Amino acid sequence: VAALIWEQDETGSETLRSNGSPGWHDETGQLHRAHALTWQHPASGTSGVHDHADPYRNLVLLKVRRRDRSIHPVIDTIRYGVKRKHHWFWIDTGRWPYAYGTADHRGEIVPAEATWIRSRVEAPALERLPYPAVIAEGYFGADGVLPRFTRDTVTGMISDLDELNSHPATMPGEFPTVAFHGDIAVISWQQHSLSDERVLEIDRCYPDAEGLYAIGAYQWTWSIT
Amino acid sequence: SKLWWRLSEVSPLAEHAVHT
Repeated sequence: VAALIWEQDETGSETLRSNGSPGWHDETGQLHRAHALTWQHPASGTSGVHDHADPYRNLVLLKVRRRDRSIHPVIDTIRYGVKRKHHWFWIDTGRWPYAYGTADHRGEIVPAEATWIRSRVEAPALERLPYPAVIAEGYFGADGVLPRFTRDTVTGMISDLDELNSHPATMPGEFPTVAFHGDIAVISWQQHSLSDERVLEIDRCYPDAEGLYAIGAYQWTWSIT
Repeated sequence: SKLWWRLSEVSPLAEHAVHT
């Protein structure tokens, strides 16, 4: 039956791959895998993938309709998420059968028990300009730290990016654009070809309970300045 | 706890699995 195969690869990364035949391969001839993006906590040796796939339950069946008819088959959930221009697919491993869904933004950045410390961070995606932030102490993701910013700081990023994007030496699409839609920070990239110019939304960032924004989490490589 | 993937990576895989 049509399914995504959920497994842990040799690096410990939690992956999904197609069970279609012929297989889905990347440009290097390897089986194409979608890697889960999650946190690492080296001090305790834990990571967001500790609930890894059970070898007896490791198929995400795409067409199975649950007894509860309010739950859509996974493939319908995925297609509906694409149609709604969502950016994320999630599986809740906390109970069986697993819950799943799509979202336009990512809710969980690190576990609730993380402590947050003041820092200054920079990312290549933002020309390594420094920004004040709080970072989750000891947690890492996307090869960097996981920061949260005030709305004022995000507003500063937006004007910095506007300036970078309007600079004559900047290539179209070299830097992202960020814009507030109400309380939501919308992150996009310009895509240019000879015949076409369009803006592709890649993520949305909602303010959390403290009004802070984990902008670029798991998308941009943030490091401490 | 939730595991998160980019939808843009998962949706082509899912369509591939369904259509082959």
